[in-house]
Amino acid sequence: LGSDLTSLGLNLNSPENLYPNFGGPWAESPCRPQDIDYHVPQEYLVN
Amino acid sequence: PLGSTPLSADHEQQFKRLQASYFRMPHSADNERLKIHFPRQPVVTPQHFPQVPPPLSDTVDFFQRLSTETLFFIFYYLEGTKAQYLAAKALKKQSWRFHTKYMMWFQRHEEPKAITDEFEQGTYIFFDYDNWGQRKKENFTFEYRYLE
Amino acid sequence: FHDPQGLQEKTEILLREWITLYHSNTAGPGSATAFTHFVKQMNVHGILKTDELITRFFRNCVSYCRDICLRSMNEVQQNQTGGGTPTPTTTSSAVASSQCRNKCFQHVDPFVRLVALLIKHSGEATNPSTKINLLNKVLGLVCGIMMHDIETNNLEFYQLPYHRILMMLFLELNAPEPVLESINLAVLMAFTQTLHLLRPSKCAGFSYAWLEIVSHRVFVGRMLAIAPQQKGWAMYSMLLTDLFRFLAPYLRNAELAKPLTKLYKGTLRVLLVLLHDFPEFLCEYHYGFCDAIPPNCIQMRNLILSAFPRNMRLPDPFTPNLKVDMLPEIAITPKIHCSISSFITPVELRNNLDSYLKNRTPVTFLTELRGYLQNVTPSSGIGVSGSPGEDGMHYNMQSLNALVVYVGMQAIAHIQSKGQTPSMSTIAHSAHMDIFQNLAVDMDTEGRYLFLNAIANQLRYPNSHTHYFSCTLLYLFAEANAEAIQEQITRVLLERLIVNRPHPWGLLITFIELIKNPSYKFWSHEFVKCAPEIEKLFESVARSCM
Repeated sequence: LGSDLTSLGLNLNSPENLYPNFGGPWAESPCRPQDIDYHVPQEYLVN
Repeated sequence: PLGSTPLSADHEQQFKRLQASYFRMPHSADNERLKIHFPRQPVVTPQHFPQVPPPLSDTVDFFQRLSTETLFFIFYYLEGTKAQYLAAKALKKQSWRFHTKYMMWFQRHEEPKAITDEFEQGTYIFFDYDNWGQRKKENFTFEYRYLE
Repeated sequence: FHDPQGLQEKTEILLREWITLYHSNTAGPGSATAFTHFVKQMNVHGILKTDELITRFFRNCVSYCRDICLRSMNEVQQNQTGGGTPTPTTTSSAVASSQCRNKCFQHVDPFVRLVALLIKHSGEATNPSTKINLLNKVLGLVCGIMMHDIETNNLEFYQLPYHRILMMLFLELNAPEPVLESINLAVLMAFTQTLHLLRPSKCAGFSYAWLEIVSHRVFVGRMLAIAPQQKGWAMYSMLLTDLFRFLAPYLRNAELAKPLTKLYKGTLRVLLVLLHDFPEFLCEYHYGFCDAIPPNCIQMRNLILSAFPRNMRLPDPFTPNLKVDMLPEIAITPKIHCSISSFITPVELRNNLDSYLKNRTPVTFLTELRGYLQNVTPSSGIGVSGSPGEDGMHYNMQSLNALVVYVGMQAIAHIQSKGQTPSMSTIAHSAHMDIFQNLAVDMDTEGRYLFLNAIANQLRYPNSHTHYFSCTLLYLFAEANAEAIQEQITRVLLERLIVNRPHPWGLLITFIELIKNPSYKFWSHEFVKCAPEIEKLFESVARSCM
């Protein structure tokens, strides 16, 4: 009977697109903000 | 009514190779730039820890409710990520400004008064940039300094 | 091979020097300062002198990165298990594994950065071909070395270094930098070609890494959202079809060992993201996907068939007296991005088919039709190559799927050319329907199952195909000359309905019409009561209709 696709860790009712935070095919939850590279203004790169 | 189909020798071999790689699954961190401090889920945390980020945790509203210190921590430790970007936006909403030359955040006082051509009166987060740069632990200071 | 004397050592020395420069505080933003210095070094050593030398240099670098990764991973395994067989990771070993991954990345990432910088700085800004040639060279090397590695090491093959090189290079070359804009699409094409060469059917040991790359948020974003005029869609559909083709023989037998369950579930996650974010992509490429997915893989196929354009509001299938033929979208022809007729083989069949549709000759066409569709050669299409004629292998599914859709499209065009719309009366008594009725009657159970599936695969969101094929299925039920045909139509619909969601809209409205409309006398059939749970199921569906 297949599986319950709502239990794969994806928020299928999200009004936003899922792919920008998609954690990957084996991830049980989306990427966290600290996992996602962002092209922040150059001066923010303190390190 | 199709019944099963015999797997060819090639399918059998490919399956064995798939199975071997099953024991060397990629880590989520394999897809991300190296992050010294917070690689992406490198270890399994105990089940009683929250396993999933709280809902809407990637929004400015969520970040805005975090304490100023937390936002500074996120800004300086998670640089180059969406978290840093959200922390910066939340800090601005908490009326902080970023001093691009000295990478310091500061809050203007009521009647901003220029003190030098680079600094004005306000509350600055003194960020021990040198020690930070070497990631030193000892005498690492992080404090509010009032510049009158 | 046959590197010039000393090149390997020189490469290692240079690469180590670059890695040190990359990690130093004076590397500058994006390693720009380090790069300026290092290019001079490469020139001093003559690496950039000839195309061949730089190729050899890169090949040695890729091998060096691979060796570093293997060494550090083997160290971990030695520490962990004293040399025994690897076990799925636990917390402590995961920490060890992530530490040595970091060590591996600290060697691989600088190499990738160097490649990306060389690509960005090669040739004039106005002439992107130099850049792309260099990229294709490196990607070609990674493929060649990886395939050689797989053939040499078989089950000991380790995907990590190649995964890291490809992923980081993709991220580097998709950074929002003006110099990259002129090659954005060419980069996507280069990576698509590389991933197609490294597809799971060829490199099964790389499948998990492959799917990680193909479903990575940046890769999906570039391919399906950012590439202009949806130019990445065809490329991405090819990669997805590669994955379905690899899974097909295993899914076909529904014997899913853990490694396959993992890959299958990962595929479902990716498809759910596509269904949610890019439903139009699934709508437009559904045909090719259904050709590759085995007919018994119901839920995954339903997931694809359930996609509908985001700007479309689907009426509730259970709406009483729903007038499907009054829906505005019902007459619109859905986009299908492949030439259906080219899949109808052999060519003789296609010629006779066209001739029959035009003027109902050759009169023997209908009696020969089944023979054309039977497998006399190993089956193409779903990648299952058993000997022809074996159980489940009697028919060329790909040709049958194409014939059904092709005939349906001709029929729709014919009906619309008369200013009509598909209905039980307008689809009847035509060459098209003769063919379908002949297939329903003349085929054996296996063949008819594939035939009915080809029809059911078109029951999707409101469009002219859904409408026509829904009428066709109901017409075949009503006109069937044997209850077995009616039972099989019911089975094909039912097996798609009883699986977990999602269910295609067209499937629901067809089934509801079948059980609601008394002219089909559905409830009078014995098979409706063939088992208590089946009878209960029908009644529960009937109740939700009423």
